[in-house]
Amino acid sequence: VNVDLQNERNKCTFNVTELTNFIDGSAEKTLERHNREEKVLSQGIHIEEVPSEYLSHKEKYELAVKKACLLFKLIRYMQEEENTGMDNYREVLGGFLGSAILQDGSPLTLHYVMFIPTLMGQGTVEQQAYWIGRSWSCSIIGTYAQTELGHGTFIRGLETTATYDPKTKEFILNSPTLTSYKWWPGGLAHTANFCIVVAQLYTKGQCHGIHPFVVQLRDEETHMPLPGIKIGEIGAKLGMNGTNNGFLGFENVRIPREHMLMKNSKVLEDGTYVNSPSSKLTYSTMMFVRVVLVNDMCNYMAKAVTIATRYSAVRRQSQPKPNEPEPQILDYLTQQHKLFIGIATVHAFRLSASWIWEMYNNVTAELESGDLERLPELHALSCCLKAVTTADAAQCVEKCRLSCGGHGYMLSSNLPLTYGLVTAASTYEGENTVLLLQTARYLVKAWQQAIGGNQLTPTVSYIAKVAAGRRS
Amino acid sequence: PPWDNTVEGIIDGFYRVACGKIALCVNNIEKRQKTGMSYEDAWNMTSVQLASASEAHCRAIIIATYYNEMEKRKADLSPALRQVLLQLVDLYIVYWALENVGDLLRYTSISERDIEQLQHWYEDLLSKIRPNAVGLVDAFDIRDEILHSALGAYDGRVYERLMAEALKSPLNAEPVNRTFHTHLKPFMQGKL
Repeated sequence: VNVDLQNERNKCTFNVTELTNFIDGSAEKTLERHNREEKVLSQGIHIEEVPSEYLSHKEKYELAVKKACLLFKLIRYMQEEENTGMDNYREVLGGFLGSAILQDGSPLTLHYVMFIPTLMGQGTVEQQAYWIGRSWSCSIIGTYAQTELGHGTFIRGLETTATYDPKTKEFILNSPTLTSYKWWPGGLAHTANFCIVVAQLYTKGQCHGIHPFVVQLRDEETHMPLPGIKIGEIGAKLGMNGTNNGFLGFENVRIPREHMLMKNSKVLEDGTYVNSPSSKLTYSTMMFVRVVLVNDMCNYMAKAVTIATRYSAVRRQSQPKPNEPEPQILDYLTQQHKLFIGIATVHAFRLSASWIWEMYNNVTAELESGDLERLPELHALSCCLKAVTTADAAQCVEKCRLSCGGHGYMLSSNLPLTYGLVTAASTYEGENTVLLLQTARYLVKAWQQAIGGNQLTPTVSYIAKVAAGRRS
Repeated sequence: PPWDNTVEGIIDGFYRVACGKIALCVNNIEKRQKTGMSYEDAWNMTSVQLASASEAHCRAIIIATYYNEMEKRKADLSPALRQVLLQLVDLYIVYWALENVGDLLRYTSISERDIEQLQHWYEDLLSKIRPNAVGLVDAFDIRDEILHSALGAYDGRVYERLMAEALKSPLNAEPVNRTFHTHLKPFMQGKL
């Protein structure tokens, strides 16, 4: 071990293991995590013959598919062996393990993060029974297609149509324009064979807004695109080049009526539309992902500050006092200013993530019993938290990169790749300014409610104090 | 109310900033509507302020949550660890106060002297955290295989690892690249 780094460890005033246990939740959880990491890493999936940064775009995808399949096979086996709920999946999807093995993103992530959760959240009991078993066993691989080439966060503007034909009891999917092509979904291009497609529902000549449909994209044996399905990859990106983002168009693609996810709204056999209790329920998958994202940001930042802080203890620079050795760069206050806020932010976001995760679970439990009261509050909160945490995380990783000087610019520092992953999160699941404005809409309404003397939900209750002063 | 230069005071200040910004946005939208502008146009004209209000709301929530959640958990920690983690809470909150000094001046009664004290507090916190910096990141407990970085490995052998990674470049597999013969040499000899 480098002498300077060892000296730093010798002078630490607290028990490092105690803090690790605190971060993990308990000593048992740390041990579980260690065992999980050992099991996964001992398989050698992360070892590369040629560093992936020197591969072509196509080779990178092929390597990502190979690694993702091996990794998820292993995780599935561990899941069955330990019967531990979602912990292993969460660790692989957003945690340290996943990003260690699939350094530039995974083509299977959306299968677990969006396809399965949407089936769970928006399918009827019968639909869940039909689809979820096949999805868990990966007999089918799914993704989630909402965004279109011409429309992003404004989902009411989506153009893909699903028109019900009562004669055949089928929906007919169409992409009427170039701008209606689905654009972005991870795994869509060459990996998934099924997809949840969000489309404008038409029945009896009337449009009923956007609804989710399960659509088969590729033959289960040959993997060839099915008739009427136009599918491909969108091309190289700033980062996440292993995620296999795709485009998708439809030309009179017919799917059975049962493939519309009908937990909230329904289309009966004769084409009668039965309305959902709240149009906001369609947003639940996006909220789930935004909540998960906050936790992912902690992991990326923890990696970046670990790299930059250890490097700053080893690296020496300048000679401020004559006849004295060059100081460690960690001794410069400007370096501390760059790094320590990153360390604090990891803890701040981790605690905020666990707080909003608990809130998410409470609100979704309330939804099950038909109580929608706190849904707008959770939506507003998940929007702004996603925007602020991803922006702060990107800034933190970039600061860490800069704090390592020229060496931070090397891909072998892993800081550029980490920046690519973090800055991608600022873009997907809603562009940050748009998300902030969605929260603002809720805040303005809250203000108006407060002025009217109405009671506010907990996270905006502070507004009532000031509004009360204004009213008086 | 008078400014309270404590962590609790700063959290309260952040809530006041968020509230003040929301109020101002509502006022501006209403004012614009009174001039005959539609609600949608008034909203768009105010959207820079609205995004800023939303961010202020989120900052207030994050710092308050960080503080409250740590308060709930601190009794379970040893005195040595508690001290370091509370220093980090203070650092985070004071950092964001200094980053938002303009907003605090506008919406609260913070003074120039309070800001100067915050700056000293922040610098003092950096110095206090300095001896534990490596311990704090070691506690994230990220294995080398996962960190995947020549600069951040646990043993700190940065320069050896950088060189080992450099040698993996495919260009280093042969002493002379074929482009020397196809382009570089003819170019240097004026024969290209």
